[in-house]
Amino acid sequence: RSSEKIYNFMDAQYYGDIALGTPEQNFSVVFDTGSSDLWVPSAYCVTEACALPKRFKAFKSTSFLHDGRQFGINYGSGHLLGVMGRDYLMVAGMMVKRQEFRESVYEPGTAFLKARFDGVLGLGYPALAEILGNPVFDNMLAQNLLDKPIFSFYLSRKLNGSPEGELLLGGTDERLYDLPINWLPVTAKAYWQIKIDSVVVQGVNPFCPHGCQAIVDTGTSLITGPTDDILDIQQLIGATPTNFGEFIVDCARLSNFPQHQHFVLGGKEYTLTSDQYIRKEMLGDRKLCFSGFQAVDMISSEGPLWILGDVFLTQYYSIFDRGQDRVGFAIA
Amino acid sequence: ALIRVPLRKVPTIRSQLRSEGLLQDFLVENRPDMFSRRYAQCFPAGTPSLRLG
Repeated sequence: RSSEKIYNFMDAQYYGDIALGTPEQNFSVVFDTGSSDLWVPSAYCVTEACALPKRFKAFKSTSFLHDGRQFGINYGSGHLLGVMGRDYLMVAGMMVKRQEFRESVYEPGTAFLKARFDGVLGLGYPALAEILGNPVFDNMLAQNLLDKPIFSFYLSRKLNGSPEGELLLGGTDERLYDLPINWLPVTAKAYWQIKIDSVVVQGVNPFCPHGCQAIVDTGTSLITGPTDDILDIQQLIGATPTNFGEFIVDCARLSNFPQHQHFVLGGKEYTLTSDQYIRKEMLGDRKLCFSGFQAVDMISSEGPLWILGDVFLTQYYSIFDRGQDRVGFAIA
Repeated sequence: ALIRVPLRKVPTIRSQLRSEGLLQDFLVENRPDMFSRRYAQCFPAGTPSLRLG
């Protein structure tokens, strides 16, 4: 699971700022509903992967509390090691006291040198946390910092849009979505897991005919699902595999893509047009068009999991309600 | 009590690795299972293991 999680951050694209310690040390983090821990690189990290300008210097924080416990995450060919600590956390001017977090002291590989973010702030349920202690949002609730036990995401599809994205802690902003909100109960309190009624591609419904489980994940950019289903979808939209497990389509055909994909959630249809489920990327002066669907086999006790990532969440404002354990969607 | 955290959208690690021609190396390093499956398809059962690492 940890392996998949770290791998998935290679597709994360929305970051925000936090600060840790006294005086404050600033970090950019992915606000990730697909995990529940807060971690940043440590000043003690000596590997090449940690040659980042921003590393947490515990010795410079007067409010830092050393925890002493270690953590390790196996992934790929390497192993990420870290230690746990506790300090003040500032998020958009709000101070969370005694926040547990992880400092990574050994990171294999160099992938994170490419990242524009320094760490990850998980917004999942405590059951998903790999360290003891409250996740950030739980601490916010325990310290009565918010009016409502809710947070919500607005993610714009445009680069340099205004705003490019916004996380609201404690409520929603009705200017960013159209009513009504369709609420779906959380089916397992670890990820933000919900039930998909069905997935319809090209008017046919061979996927999840009897419903399946999905997690709503702001830490990944794509929509993922079981390999067999995703390969069928790629075939239906005419996407061709690359060597890297991605699927590419001919950009010139985009205007001829009549297909719509529908996710039926809580009896309501959520439509993605071809322009919305195809990701465009420039490689030099060439434009590449990738399918927004990716095969990732994640198994839960309730069966295979789909992931609704940014491809979906840029179209639909998402609301995460810890008070009533439900996820709401509205047209962004 | 309503806290707004502005989010920035930037290219993914995948995009950056691709533009620098480093994507395959990254995937071999981080998803050896994916490449093992590909090799398994290329070499039928009975051939010596080509597991990475």
